[in-house]
Amino acid sequence: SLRCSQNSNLCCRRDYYVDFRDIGWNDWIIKPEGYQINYCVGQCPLHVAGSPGMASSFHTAVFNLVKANNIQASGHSCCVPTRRRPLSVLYFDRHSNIVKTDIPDMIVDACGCS
Amino acid sequence: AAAEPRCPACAAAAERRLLEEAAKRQLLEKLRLRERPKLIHAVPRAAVARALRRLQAGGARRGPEEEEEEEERSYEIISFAEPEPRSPSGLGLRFQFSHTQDQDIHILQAQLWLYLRVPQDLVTSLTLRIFPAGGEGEVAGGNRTLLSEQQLRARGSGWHTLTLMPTLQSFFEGEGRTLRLELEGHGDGGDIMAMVNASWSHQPFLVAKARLREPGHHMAKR
Repeated sequence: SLRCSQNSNLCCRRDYYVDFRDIGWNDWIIKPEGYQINYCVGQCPLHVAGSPGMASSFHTAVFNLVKANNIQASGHSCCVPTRRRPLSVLYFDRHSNIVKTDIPDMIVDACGCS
Repeated sequence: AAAEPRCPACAAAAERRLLEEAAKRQLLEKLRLRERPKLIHAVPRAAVARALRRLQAGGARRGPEEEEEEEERSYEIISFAEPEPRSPSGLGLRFQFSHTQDQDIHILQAQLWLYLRVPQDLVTSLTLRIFPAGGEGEVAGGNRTLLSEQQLRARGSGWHTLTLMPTLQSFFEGEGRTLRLELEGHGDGGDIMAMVNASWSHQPFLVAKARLREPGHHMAKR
């Protein structure tokens, strides 16, 4: 999967980190110190549909379907998350209890064209 | 962002505001909170550090049942005791839990951590009683439901762990949100109050491991 550089326009993962101190949430969230709110951005020309970030066999199958059915004009592909990972959070609830929970699929790790 | 004036710095600031709001929304939604909690009283840092270290040391091993039901969200909750005015026969420690009506909470494990400061050469025995407490004033007298009663023997100062599992499960299914514990000393145990909250870095706390099921969960599974 690609990580966005300054001028990449193909589907890639743009990293962005929100520090809880910047938004004043470090008083009730004990850990972590911030949240990696990565997101997917970029174009998905049809010939890269089903890649990167997915099995190349899947991309080949999609590519052949696109060619065989000549859907070059109407079909389109979107830049979407293809792999995510959980986020463990330790925080105070409104009764000042400490709560620990693992939130599944919270951080985008890889992007690809649907 | 398109409406914002065309300058690189403005675009970056707009992106930052946008992503900070998105981060807040995502976290609140995933933690099932309507808004960020407003902390009524701050818990002493020492008490927080001590409780987390305790939790780490006595970390619960994951049973096969938990591994098998991985997709249901599990929570570990540490609730610090709020001392109440002394009741006739001991010390009340109030804990507060809250969950919305449509959440089905299943308690997997629950333990009470109690630090007793007992002179080295003394052996004392205590009776621990647990009651649900409804509104603020429903403490003294009145017919209260005894959830659990346990005997405890202490030789010298130290932490004591008491398993509360069956008690908490029934408590959580009821309406009550506050759990009240009372301690009663036997023999020349001296002043219970002095024993339990000798210093606030040894604040008693409750550790509960719970699993949350949303309504219609089984339908989604099917």
